[in-house]
Parts: sequence; C-alpha cells; structure tokens
Amino acid sequence: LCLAKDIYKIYTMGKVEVEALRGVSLEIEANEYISIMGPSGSGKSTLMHILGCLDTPTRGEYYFEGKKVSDYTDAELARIRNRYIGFVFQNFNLLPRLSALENVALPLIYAGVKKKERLELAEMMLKKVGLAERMRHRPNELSGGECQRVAIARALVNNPKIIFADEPTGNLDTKTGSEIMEIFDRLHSEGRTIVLVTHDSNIAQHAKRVIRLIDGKIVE
Amino acid sequence: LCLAKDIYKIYTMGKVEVEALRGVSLEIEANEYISIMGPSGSGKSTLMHILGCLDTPTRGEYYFEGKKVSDYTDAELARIRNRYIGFVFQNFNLLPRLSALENVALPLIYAGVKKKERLELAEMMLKKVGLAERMRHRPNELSGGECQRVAIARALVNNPKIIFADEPTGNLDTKTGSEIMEIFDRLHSEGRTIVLVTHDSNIAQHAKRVIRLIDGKIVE
Ligand SMILES: Nc1ncnc2c1ncn2[C@@H]1O[C@H](COP(=O)(O)OP(=O)(O)OP(=O)(O)O)[C@@H](O)[C@H]1O
Ligand SMILES: Nc1ncnc2c1ncn2[C@@H]1O[C@H](COP(=O)(O)OP(=O)(O)OP(=O)(O)O)[C@@H](O)[C@H]1O
Ligand SMILES: [Mg+2]
Ligand SMILES: [Mg+2]
Repeated sequence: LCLAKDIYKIYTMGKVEVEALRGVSLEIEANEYISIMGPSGSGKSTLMHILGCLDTPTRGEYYFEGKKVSDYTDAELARIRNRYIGFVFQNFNLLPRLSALENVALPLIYAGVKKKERLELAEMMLKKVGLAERMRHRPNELSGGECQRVAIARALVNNPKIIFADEPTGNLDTKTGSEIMEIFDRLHSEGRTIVLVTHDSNIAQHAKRVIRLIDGKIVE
Repeated sequence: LCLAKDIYKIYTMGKVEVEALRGVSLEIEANEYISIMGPSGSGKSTLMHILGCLDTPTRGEYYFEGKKVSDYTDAELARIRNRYIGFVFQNFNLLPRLSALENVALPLIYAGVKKKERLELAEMMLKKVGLAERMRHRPNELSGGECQRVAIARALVNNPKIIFADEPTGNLDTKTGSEIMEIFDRLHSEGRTIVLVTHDSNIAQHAKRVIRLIDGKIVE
C-alpha cells in the first residue's frame, strides 16, 4: 500500500541544512496496524506527511498503491487524499471560523456528498468521539482534547482506507483516550490500515508493529 | 498565594449556557507543587486561566497574593502576569513570525531588560530545554514537541514565582518529558510554586497534591 525508498527530507535555512529524514525506507501493507515512535524532533511528523501524500521528499521515492506519488497531478493527489486517506494532524489544523460540525463535514463537500447527508454523517462521527454536545462550538470554544477529537472525527468521516494519526491521544485523559483507541481498533478489524505516531507506549501496544525513528533514521 | 472562592465560569452561546466551572474553591500556598487532573472538557484549562490572572470568573472571587484580582487595573494585572506568573499554554500560543529565540525573549521586553541580556537569557533557557540547535527556527519550522518546549522556556525566562503549565509534556517522548519535569522539580525545590495540568499519572506523581476536576467541580 505504501512504499518509501530511501527518503530524505532536507530543509534549507540560509546556509544551514536541517535533515529531518535521512534515508528512510519502509513498506506498509494493507490492513497493517503500525505505530511510529521516537524522540521529539526525530522526524515522525515529517515522515507521516510524506506517507500521507501531504508533502514530497527531497530525495528518494514514495509509492502509494503501487504508483510513484510524484507522477500524480495535483488534482489526482487531492482526490486520493480525500477518498483514501484520513489524516489527524498533531496540531489539529481546524478551521477557526467553522463549527466542529462544519469542520468535520468539510471532506464530504469535496467528495460530492449532498448537504443534508454531510451534516448527518458529521454529526454521527462527532457523537462517536463523544462530542454530541459540542457540535456548534468553534475551535476557540472547545477544550484541547475536544479539538483533538474534532480532528479525529474529520479524518474518519470519509471512511478512508488508511488512517494516519499524529499523536491522536496527546490531549486526552486515559478514559477518553481508550475510547478513541477502541475506534481505531475497530476500524482496523474492519480492514483499514492504521499508522499512529505516539509517545505513549500503552497506545503503541494496540499496533502490531512499532517503527522507531531516531535523528531521521529508522532504527531496529 | 492563590485563593479561589466558589468560582463559576459560564459561557453563553445564544440560548445555551455552558458551565465550564461550577463552584470551584481552592487554596494554593507558596511553594506548593500541585497537579490538576480530570477528563477532557472538565474545566482544567478554564480554571488555570483564572488562577493565572488571564481570565475572570463569571461568579465568585479570585484572590492573588491576598488581593482581589478584579480590583487590579489592567496595567497592574499585566505587570503581575509578567513578573510573577509563568504560563505554559496547552496550545503554546507562540507568535508565528518570531523565531524561537524571539518568542522566548518576549516577556523580557516588557520587564525592561536590555536587548543583549534578553537574547542571552532566552538562549540559556532554550539550551535548558534542549533547543540550542533550533533557536532561529520559527514555530512552523519546529516539531510539535519543540514548540511545546519553546512555550515552556518562554514561561520560565522571567524567573516567575508561580508556574502554571497546561499539559507541558503532552507532545514529548518519555525521555524529553522527564528532562522537562526535572526542570520543574528543581524550580520547586528553589522555592517556586508549580501548578501542572496533566493527563499522565506519572507526571502527576511529581506533585505533592492532586486536584481532580469532573464536570467543572472539584471532587475529593
Ligand atoms: N520547515 C522546517 N524548516 C526547518 N526545520 C524543520 C521544518 N520542519 C521541521 N523541521 C525540523 O525537522 C525535525 C523533525 O521534525 P518533525 O516535526 O518531523 O519531528 P517529530 O518527530 O514529529 O517531533 P515531535 O515528537 O516533537 O512532534 C525537527 O527537529 C524540526 O525542527
Ligand atoms: N469560549 C467558550 N465557549 C463555550 N464553551 C467553551 C468555551 N471555552 C471552553 N468551553 C467549554 O468549557 C469546557 C471546559 O473547557 P476546558 O478547556 O477548561 O477543558 P479542559 O479540562 O482543559 O479539557 P482538555 O483536557 O480537553 O484540555 C469544555 O467542554 C469546552 O467545550
Ligand atoms: Mg511531531
Ligand atoms: Mg485543557
């Protein structure tokens, strides 16, 4: 499903080069359940963005569903991201002027879903993450963990086949966090592919495989 | 040091009232080390903002250093926040157009510190949190955990007597998280007052007292 070959991501700041990823190769099969761990700054979010077709490597190749991602047009990539990929951002990336409901419904607009059905699906997803009572709130009227759950609901609403979640429980208490993990576990048992970045070893244990990053490289 | 008497925080959204805090009373003495825990949405950040003189209650009274906070002028409050209080926000609140160094130096401008010394103090604080190599980066050029550490450094740079930290290790791996907790522990042993919100019981154990919030109320 995902094939990364010797991926480099290098940021250039004036004369300085920051190598966020330094030769990362990995393969993710359909229906895998993977956890990515590593120190702060080791390149996890950078890797997730490349795997989720949100960013391109500086060197190396990334293949999604057998095709080189750099060969897709922008329109094709946007469609792939919308239809097949659910991405939960570490900093949520919610639109501040939209309510929780409208934020969650957003991917369904692109997918061509009619308004009534969009709002029904969004409402259902918000109920799943325990936010039935907060649907009309905008992000600045929500707690940190509520924003995190809106981001999760938005990533799942289009029924994606692969879910990338960057620290999905970082702002959640243990009980709410395990309710979210139940959702991911069930999605996995239904055939989807799950890739989680986490700092929490309890969360990582839900996965079947752990990938460790240190200083931009995968370590065994 | 901090005295909250029957604090209510009620948000009005059209016809709906959201009671974020429903009669919270608590006392914090100088040099205490307190952890606040509770489910997502239970009112922790709301309470922290009131304790840190960043927000006012809808009902009830809050006293800081023996004086009713609602009696201070805006200028007096700004000075108190700048001189005595260090606040680490759950969502960091960094200025996007400033570098990490400039973000950390910001409270020192208000305190009247000269430029050369500001940058030296800011640099020293960034080194303490392990970000010596990232001082020139702006927030969008930093990882989640790096942003979190910039927010921590900024809260500490003015040598505050009380530190409010809202989920200070949520985006940090275990090792980096314990390095940050060592900083808080040492500040406490030097006489400062520490109030931490955390979802992590390992982190909460550094404190000497745990306050639990559920649905806007303190529970025993
Ligand atoms: N736009 C950028 N320009 C320069 N450096 C960057 C940029 N984005 C990220 N970096 C650097 O790349 C490194 C990897 O960043 P990344 O966000 O992938 O880390 P991470 O493993 O997700 O960390 P965390 O656990 O703290 O979220 C970091 O050291 C960061 O400072
Ligand atoms: N401006 C606002 N308008 C309406 N409701 C709000 C507003 N700000 C916060 N709330 C609500 O108040 C409640 C308490 O919010 P708060 O941020 O204090 O929770 P918290 O305990 O910090 O949660 P978390 O652990 O998720 O960060 C939440 O349910 C939230 O939806
Ligand atoms: Mg990250
Ligand atoms: Mg909070």
